[in-house]
Amino acid sequence: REPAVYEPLSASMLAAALPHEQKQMIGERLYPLISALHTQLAGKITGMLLEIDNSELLLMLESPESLNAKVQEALEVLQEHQA
Amino acid sequence: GSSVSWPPEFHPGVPWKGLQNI
Repeated sequence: REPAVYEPLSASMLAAALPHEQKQMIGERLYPLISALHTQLAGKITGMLLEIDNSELLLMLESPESLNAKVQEALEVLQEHQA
Repeated sequence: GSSVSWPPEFHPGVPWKGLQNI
């Protein structure tokens, strides 16, 4: 699959979309970032993070530090869940 | 376990299954 290139997501773009479209738009942008960190678990981690509020997800897309912290949290929850 | 249904996995270009719960 060719990696898709998306323009940065803005709050106004999100506001114009339906709720399920909003999560999809965020997911399409989050996934490649998470995939770069954890290739094997990127799908699961992205799915977990999409349960977070959109406003916070937008901040994470713009802040690698915030994203990394949430990815780490998600990993720990995932490992506990699978244990 | 081997059959873990949570979390719903996201795959690029595929509608996210977790959307059902929103």
